[in-house]
Amino acid sequence: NVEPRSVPVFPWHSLVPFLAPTQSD
Amino acid sequence: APSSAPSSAPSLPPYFIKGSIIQLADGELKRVEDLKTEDFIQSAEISSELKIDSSTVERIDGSHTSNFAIVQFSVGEHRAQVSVEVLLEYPFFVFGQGWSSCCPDRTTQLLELPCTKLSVGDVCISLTLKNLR
Repeated sequence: NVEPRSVPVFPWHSLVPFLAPTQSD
Repeated sequence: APSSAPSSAPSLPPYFIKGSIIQLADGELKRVEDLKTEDFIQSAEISSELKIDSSTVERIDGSHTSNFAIVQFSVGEHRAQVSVEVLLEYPFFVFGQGWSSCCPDRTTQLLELPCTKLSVGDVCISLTLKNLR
């Protein structure tokens, strides 16, 4: 028996580094 | 038993491997190697919390002996200075160009992800939080 493998789906934003600029005020 | 596994072999996230399925904000599915600048921009426009910022590469310090590079960015309109330490093969998405890393040969070898050389002056896609009122 061959079980269907679930293919992982990743959200688009996980590919982008989260670079939060520091707020000066 | 204490884990004594060497920590010198960190792995990249699985979603950078060629063929990985990425879901855009509108639900569309694309392979990671097929993503375009517009996909990120349009997804951010739909998002209620995230916005795209431009991060310009100002400096890259790296060595093949450590496998790591420190990339210094100038982020957003305020040009805030942000440094990140990443694996040499870690891919960033450059506006209008696509995936780029400090060592594209390693990226292609390890991930099979088509990649160009990340250089000073490149403008990468990054995210910040939208100002919520």
